[in-house]
Amino acid sequence: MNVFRLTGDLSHLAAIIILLLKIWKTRSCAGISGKSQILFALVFTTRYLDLLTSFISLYNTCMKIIYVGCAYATVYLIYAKFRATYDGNHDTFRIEFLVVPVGGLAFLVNHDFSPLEILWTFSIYLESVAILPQLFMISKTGEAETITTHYLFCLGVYRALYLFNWIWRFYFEGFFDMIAIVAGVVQTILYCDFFYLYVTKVNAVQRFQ
Amino acid sequence: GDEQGVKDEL
Repeated sequence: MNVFRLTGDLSHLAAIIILLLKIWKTRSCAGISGKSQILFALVFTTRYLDLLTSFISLYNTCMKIIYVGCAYATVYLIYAKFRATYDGNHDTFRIEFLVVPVGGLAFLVNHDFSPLEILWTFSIYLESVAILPQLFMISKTGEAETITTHYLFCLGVYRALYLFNWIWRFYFEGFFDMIAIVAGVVQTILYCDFFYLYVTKVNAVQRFQ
Repeated sequence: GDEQGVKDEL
């Protein structure tokens, strides 16, 4: 555990909580892509199956349970509790175009051809593109509420910090995981355009377009 | 840091 990894995890946690609280407090999920949230729930489910097979640390177990629990709670709020406010007409990204190729890639490029490892690889690849329905939705409507942009910013910062974590681990532990690093770079790049808009616009005007 | 060992990252 290094400072980049810890702040990355906390940034990820902040993003998840910000989104959940926003929906809860406003009683609305307008502007939020339910499809991205389904993909994140799928990401956490397939990645954290090792909760059932191995214990790593109390921190690890707690964070995994919180991430999975919050992901399903968010999906529940969007598709059940506040379904009437869900902006389905603008959430039109075809997620099968992500899930199917990513599934194929996980079968072809992995560290070990075993069910758990393939599912872990699938989750890494899928996470790197899971935000696309949300970004697509924003580009379609041309706007996002400020709090939604804070959510996206924290989510992007999390993966960027993980990149620094991997650089740190490479130098000080000789550790590197090519699958995680390549997917992490892709994931971070997808947020770059958004980062630029966030810094130049969100803090200037309270409306993101 | 083996490739398919214990995954401590989230």
